[in-house]
Amino acid sequence: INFTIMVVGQSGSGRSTFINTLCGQQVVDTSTSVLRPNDNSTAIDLQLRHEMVELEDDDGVKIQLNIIDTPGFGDSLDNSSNFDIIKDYICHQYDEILLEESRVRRNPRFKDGRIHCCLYFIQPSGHGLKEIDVEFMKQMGPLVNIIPVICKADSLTVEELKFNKKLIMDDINYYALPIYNFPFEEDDISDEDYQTNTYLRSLLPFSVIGSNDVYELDNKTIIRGRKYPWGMLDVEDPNISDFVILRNTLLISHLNDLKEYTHEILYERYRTETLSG
Amino acid sequence: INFTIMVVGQSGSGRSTFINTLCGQQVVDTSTSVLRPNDNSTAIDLQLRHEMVELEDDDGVKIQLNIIDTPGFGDSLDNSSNFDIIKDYICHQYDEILLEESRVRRNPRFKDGRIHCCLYFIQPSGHGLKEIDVEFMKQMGPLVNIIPVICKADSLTVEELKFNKKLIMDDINYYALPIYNFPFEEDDISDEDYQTNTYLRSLLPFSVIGSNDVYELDNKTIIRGRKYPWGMLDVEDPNISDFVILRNTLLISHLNDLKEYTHEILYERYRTETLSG
Ligand SMILES: Nc1nc2c(ncn2[C@@H]2O[C@H](COP(=O)(O)OP(=O)(O)O)[C@@H](O)[C@H]2O)c(=O)[nH]1
Ligand SMILES: Nc1nc2c(ncn2[C@@H]2O[C@H](COP(=O)(O)OP(=O)(O)O)[C@@H](O)[C@H]2O)c(=O)[nH]1
Repeated sequence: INFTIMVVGQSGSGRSTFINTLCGQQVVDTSTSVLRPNDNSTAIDLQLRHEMVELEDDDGVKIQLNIIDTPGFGDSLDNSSNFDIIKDYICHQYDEILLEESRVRRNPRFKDGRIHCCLYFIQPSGHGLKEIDVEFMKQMGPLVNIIPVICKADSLTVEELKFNKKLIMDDINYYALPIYNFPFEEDDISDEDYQTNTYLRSLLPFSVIGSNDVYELDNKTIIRGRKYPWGMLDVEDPNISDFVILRNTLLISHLNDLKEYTHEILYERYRTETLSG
Repeated sequence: INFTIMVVGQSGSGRSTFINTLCGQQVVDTSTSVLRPNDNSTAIDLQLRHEMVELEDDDGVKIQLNIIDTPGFGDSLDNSSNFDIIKDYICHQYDEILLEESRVRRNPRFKDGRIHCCLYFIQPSGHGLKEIDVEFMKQMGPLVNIIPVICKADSLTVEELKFNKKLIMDDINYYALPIYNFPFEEDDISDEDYQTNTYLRSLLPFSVIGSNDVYELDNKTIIRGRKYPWGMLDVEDPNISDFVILRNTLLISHLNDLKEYTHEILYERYRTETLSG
């Protein structure tokens, strides 16, 4: 199974750590320093970094997970050109499909590079969305499934997390931002799936905590965690973040939904708009 | 005693909470939502918010603390105009002094509005300084005493805090950023002050944790703290942040140093440059 996700967020959002935590292995080297500002050309403000990981679930099903990281996003003094690089990449994948569909002789080794899900990392400011968040979701939402994520959720108390989720969703609704909110056909869904999708919608934006460190607890269990002087946390503890739910949603329960929605709705819309000129 | 500090940082850095923590009282309402992006005019990207607090130290010495907060800083898609508003304000205070000094009849009720210290809140990204950090310190450093601060230090493990401090100081040195690094006259300083200043220099950037919440511990002591599911922390615990040291430095040990440096060095340089045309 081929699945492609893009992870977008400012440096220090914890994107690389999240990728490693999601895959349960070192995929990205989090210590590789981002380019120093003004080091070379100030025109290079965003780079797309590709990683590929083969994951296997409990039933032996293999997933080839393609991850696109975005170091440099939102890190410049003027970030207005960030989006073009991402938009061009997304549209380029759609163009490749368009070309391939119109060929008489199909290329048997054609690789579908479309992004099935874009995780957008929001820094919990306590004040809702910033301009860059609103603009990104407004411009990219029509092209790719965006799932908003609150990063570094361990910097929030229980009340702050609730408050930040509410403020962010209020803004998402206020600006009518086209995020992926687990849509379904009202008349064509099982009760169970209806429950699941409604529940997932209620959790948005998902809160995540990531870590590259593994610890052995007193009872000999191994956890991926963060160790503070005032306490230790397990990133997979469902009581303190939605990480486990998000991982399950992306790689198991909604992998196909996300791929279908990309192909049947988002790509279809792009195809129609492009062909009608 | 009159003392003026400016607090600069993106929304969500914890500026308001820090101000309340510093003063030990509710000075700023942290729940007042910042303007929604694009709500009114996108030209208003930074507001200067003035607060005044009267503090009294253990010896009964009264300090009139003037605090200038900067909601909106670094929150826009394009932040290149942020600095002008701050630069204009700082220079305007110097201009006022210049005018007052040149008057034949002095105004007995003249109020000195110069900023004695600017706390610059850096988000710990794990990758050193961002372009906005470098540019701010480069442009404002010659006009005002800048003390760099790592905000929300409770989102960092002990190793991460050390690592972030190192990366940030490496960048400050690499770009030769003119921060206030506790300067002193080599041949005109007591051993004790030499020790103190060298020690404070070694702590830069200061790490801070702030909180609006107060808790009563089992042993009946009251602390200003942050309560997480995995543990409770006391923001005044010197082992986990430099907050207490920073407060002491600003309001007691280095209050006069900062005022003198502002008047004798920074204002003097501005005066010379302005009068020579
Ligand atoms: N508090 C906290 N820190 C995190 C988390 N994830 C990553 N970090 C730390 O944040 C810093 C930057 O992480 P990194 O993954 O490199 O972020 P990126 O620049 O977005 O790729 C590192 O010091 C990480 O250890 C998290 O969930 N919570
Ligand atoms: N983890 C952590 N959160 C903080 C800290 N200080 C403030 N906050 C939280 O960050 C959010 C924004 O704080 P605020 O003071 O309004 O930030 P401002 O926008 O810079 O003025 C609020 O939810 C605060 O409770 C801190 O030291 N650590």
